[in-house]
This record gives sequence, structure tokens and C-alpha cells, in this order.
Amino acid sequence: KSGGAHILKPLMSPPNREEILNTLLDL
Amino acid sequence: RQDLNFGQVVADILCEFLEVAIHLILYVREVYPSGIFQKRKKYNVPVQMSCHPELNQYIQDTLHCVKPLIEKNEAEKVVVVIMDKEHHPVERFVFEISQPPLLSISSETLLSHLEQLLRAVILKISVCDAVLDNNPPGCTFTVLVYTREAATRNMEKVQVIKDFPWIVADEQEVLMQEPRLIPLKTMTSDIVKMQLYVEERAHKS
Repeated sequence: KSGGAHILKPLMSPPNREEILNTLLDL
Repeated sequence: RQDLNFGQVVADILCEFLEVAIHLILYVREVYPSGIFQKRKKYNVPVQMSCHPELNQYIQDTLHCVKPLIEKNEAEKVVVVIMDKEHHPVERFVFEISQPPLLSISSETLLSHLEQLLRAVILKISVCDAVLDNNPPGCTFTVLVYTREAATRNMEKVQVIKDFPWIVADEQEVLMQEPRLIPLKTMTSDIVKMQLYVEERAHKS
């Protein structure tokens, strides 16, 4: 917490570079 | 003027802008292969937008959850964090947002003036690699939102609807040792003020 702010983030992570590369052919 | 919910107007405009900004940051900072990006025109400038469905959906779901906070002027900052393989931040693109009390509005110039301001911010992002060091390979990203504890309740409903839950960010994703601060753009309009700056880690690799 910084200065009383509540800092939130999505639980799920975005697709990473490898996951993107692996799906390129499918797309 | 009373009928128009200005919080909603600002949230619509900012979320659309943040979507373009996030795509462009991911392109310029080479977080993903350039092949998944397509040249598009937004705010009358060329930008790069991903056409990868999974990544695009992730960004949309993220902003969909942030929107209720912006609508109620409870999102103090939206931060795009680029992290290295060990999930330590190497760069933080900080969008500080505030909505001033409505004093005098002339709607004719409001939106066209706001578009010019957002266009300038987008242009600054598109050339920010000139003032930033290269990132190490294997970086990924996350989005943080700074809000008040009571405001988190405003996000609960949309998280369930979108099936896109949020948690309190880890300290390691929030703090950065000896960041170098690079101001990119400050904009002031009648309905929203925004400051964009980058915090860059001194030793990235």
C-alpha cells in the first residue's frame, strides 16, 4: 500500500510471449 | 448537462484511450513479437494494435473492471508494469488520473480538445523508446490500479460478471529500486487531468 492507496492487480496473468508464439500458427 | 453522467463520459473516453495506450506500450517495448500487431489509426495518428484474440480479451477484461472506478473518480493511478523473468518491474508506465470539479463546460470544444490532448499522449508513447533503455528478453506485463479501500467494492460486481478476479498486488510488483523518473506528458482538460510518466529501473538486465 502506498499512502493509503489500495493497489490491485488482475489475479490472472496475460499470455506470455511463448504462449503467443505457440498460437500464431493456429491463428 | 445534468442528464449527462460526466463520470461515465470520462470513463468511456479514458478506457478507450487506455486500451490504445496499453497496446502501443506492449508494441514499442517489444513485450510481444511485432508480428501480432497491426497498424491502425486512432486519434488521427498511426498506432499499433495487437490482433491476438487472447491478449486483446485480457486487456479488455482488465479495463472493463477498472471502468467503474474511473466512473466514480476512484482510480487514482493506472499503471502498466513491465516485468522481467523474475517478475521484478523494469518499467512502470504510470497514468495518474484526476477529474476536476465541473465548473464551466462548453461541449462544442470539449471533446475535440480532449481528442487533441489524448493524441499528444499517444504520440509521446510511440517515441518513448528513444528515452528508455532496452528491456531484457522474456518480459511480461501486468496492470495495477491504485484506489481507495472502500472503492474496491465498486469493482466486485464487474469482476464476477467478467469472471476476471482482482487481488491486492504483491509489494515486489509495486516497488522499484532507485527508479529513474521520465515524464512523458501532462494533460489538462475541463473534465479530466492526466499525467503520464515512466519509472525505469536503473539496472535492467
